[in-house]
Amino acid sequence: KKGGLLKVCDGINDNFGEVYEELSNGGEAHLELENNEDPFEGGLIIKARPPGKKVHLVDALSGGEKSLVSMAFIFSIQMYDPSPFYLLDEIDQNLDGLNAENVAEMISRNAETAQFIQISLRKVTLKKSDHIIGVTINDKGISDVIMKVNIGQTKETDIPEFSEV
Amino acid sequence: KKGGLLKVCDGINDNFGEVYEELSNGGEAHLELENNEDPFEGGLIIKARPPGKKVHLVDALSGGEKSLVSMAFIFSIQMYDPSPFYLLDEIDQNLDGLNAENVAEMISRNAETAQFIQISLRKVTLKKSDHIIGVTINDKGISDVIMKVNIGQTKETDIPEFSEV
Amino acid sequence: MHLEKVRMENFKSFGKEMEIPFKEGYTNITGPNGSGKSNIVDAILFVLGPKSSKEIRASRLTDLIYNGGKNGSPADHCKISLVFENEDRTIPLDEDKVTFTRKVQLSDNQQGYNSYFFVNGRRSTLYEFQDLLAHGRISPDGYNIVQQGDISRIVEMGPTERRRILDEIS
Amino acid sequence: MHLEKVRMENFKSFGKEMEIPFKEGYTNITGPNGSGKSNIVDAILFVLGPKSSKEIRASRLTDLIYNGGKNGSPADHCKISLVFENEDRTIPLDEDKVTFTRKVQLSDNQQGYNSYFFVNGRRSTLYEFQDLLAHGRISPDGYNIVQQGDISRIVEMGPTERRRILDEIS
Ligand SMILES: Nc1ncnc2c1ncn2[C@@H]1O[C@H](COP(=O)(O)OP(=O)(O)OP(=O)(O)O)[C@@H](O)[C@H]1O
Ligand SMILES: Nc1ncnc2c1ncn2[C@@H]1O[C@H](COP(=O)(O)OP(=O)(O)OP(=O)(O)O)[C@@H](O)[C@H]1O
Ligand SMILES: [Mg+2]
Ligand SMILES: [Mg+2]
Repeated sequence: KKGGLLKVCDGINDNFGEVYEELSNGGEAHLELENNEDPFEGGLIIKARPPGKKVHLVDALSGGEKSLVSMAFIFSIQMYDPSPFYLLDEIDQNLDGLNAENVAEMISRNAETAQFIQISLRKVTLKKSDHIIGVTINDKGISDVIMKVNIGQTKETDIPEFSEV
Repeated sequence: KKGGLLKVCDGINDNFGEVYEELSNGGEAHLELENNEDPFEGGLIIKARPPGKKVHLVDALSGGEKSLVSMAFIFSIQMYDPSPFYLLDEIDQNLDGLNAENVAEMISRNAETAQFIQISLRKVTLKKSDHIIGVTINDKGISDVIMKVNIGQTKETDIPEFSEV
Repeated sequence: MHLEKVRMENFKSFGKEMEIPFKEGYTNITGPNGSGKSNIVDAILFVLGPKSSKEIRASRLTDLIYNGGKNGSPADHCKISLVFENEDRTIPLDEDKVTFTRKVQLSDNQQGYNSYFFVNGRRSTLYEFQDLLAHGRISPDGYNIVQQGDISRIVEMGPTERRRILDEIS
Repeated sequence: MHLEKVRMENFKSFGKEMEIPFKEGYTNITGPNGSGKSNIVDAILFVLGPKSSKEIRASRLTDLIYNGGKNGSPADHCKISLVFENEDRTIPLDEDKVTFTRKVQLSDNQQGYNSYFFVNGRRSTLYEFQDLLAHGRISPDGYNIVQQGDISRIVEMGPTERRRILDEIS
């Protein structure tokens, strides 16, 4: 049992550093078990250092920096132990334009091996997707959907007008 | 003391309904004291009904709808008992393009009688402001600011390039 | 294996029968605030059976049934079906498609409703759902479903809760 | 009355002396993630004296001192001044401008630092700060300062906590 956890932690840790370095353009991050002798006695700590900064416990990071660390953790688990589909609801809320684009770029690559369904209001994100589903609601409070498949690289004009201006 | 609270609640309640109606394009909202006889024994409940929907306790609303109700509450207190300055950090994160624009429009009007300082990554919001402060950080982890005053109605090209794409 | 369709009937703001097709690859869902985007996530979690109804923003299961909106009449049941393509037999059933259906019907019994589970049309239970889906590494508490506002949760949760994510994988 | 300037020295990522002018009307602060925008809010709260240091994302006051970044050397103090224009005498001091300054200096005493308060250059206390600012309806716990991620808090807090906002006003 202990062996299993140590193996999983090492496996994910390798990916985690790589993914975070790519998402943050050069930062470093790694996982540490609080108690290596008896991992079930302690927890799992995340250390991350955005480019140009000192290593921090993740609590001191900004809103957007925390989201990037969380994303890197999710993606590194996916690389180690893939799930058939992912459902991500407005994960790009905190991100500036550049980081939102980086995350969407990485999801678009990961979507070659798993199904990714994401909810977003950001144009930078919608531009990267293969398909777009528009949700609307009428004046009686009933939702409806419009579907656009295989949009490829979306042209600006294609994105439904209710998205982010 | 009880009289004071009832007077404040009534005063704010009048504004609250009006402000929410404007921000949500036709919704209704009001405040209710849990215990009118002895208000200090109970709390304050918010009821809001977005246009086209049934009245809800605010817990069932969506992320963006909750933000609008919170904003309406803050603005209605401001109308009743103004403070000289307001500091709002990324309050438009949950909002779609239209709602973000409505909120920025209302802030821009309220800013005629009080100082509003807002942090935002959204272009729709930056376009409505009188002044923009750009914050950057160098590769040694030191922050710096660039200031643009009296931008009036910003042209698209004026907005610092690091904002939302 | 991938999620092929979500069929909704009187679930939250989806006050009619409708079907949302999903393709493989990268799909984005967008739309105005309050239009029903997160309700689609709640519909999927409703079938996968989360541990608590808090996770689908409802204090009672009957809050999930379409309430009629401003002027309409409330429905008496809600029903969601998730259709998975299963050609690779990840789900241990000898079928190309596997449909998980969950229905909540208002009733005048003590709890006020009845809850039904179906797999490809035949009666089932929540346990069978979770057992079949576990083979596909699909669990309602998995890190692969991130609800709105939750993205920083992985960073903000305590070290022990975070280690538990790894326990589940090993 | 309005906030005219914020002077920062070695506060969090602001690892040098600098001054940010604020005008009346509507000002927006923008910039990349992690660039220091919320640190400006923390600097203002640091002077207004929040009830707990958790609100400025630091476990100890000394965490607020510039830590040197990747290669630099950490500072030994941090200092913030808020300059308010006071022509309408909202703050009960007979001065056109009122400057509130707070400084934390590393020290080898038991708590590890000293904390100093100044009003227009003369020594003061946190109580005098809060008393003077209360006349201007500026309080660190007021609803007029909304920290990042807090916007839905008003809706998500319990009814009693929400009523307390009105108690403060009456
Ligand atoms: N049982 C129900 N019947 C009818 N409508 C409901 C029911 N339960 C919830 N709703 C409605 O669903 C709406 C919320 O939808 P949802 O959370 O999916 O919005 P969203 O598109 O995710 O918006 P946002 O972009 O703000 O997150 C609420 O306005 C609420 O009124
Ligand atoms: N004492 C310190 N010395 C140096 N840097 C610090 C110190 N305390 C915090 N920081 C840095 O400040 C950064 C956070 O800045 P801040 O929260 O203001 O970002 P932000 O511009 O608000 O970003 P976002 O858009 O993501 O919210 C962190 O990356 C952290 O490394
Ligand atoms: Mg939502
Ligand atoms: Mg911030």
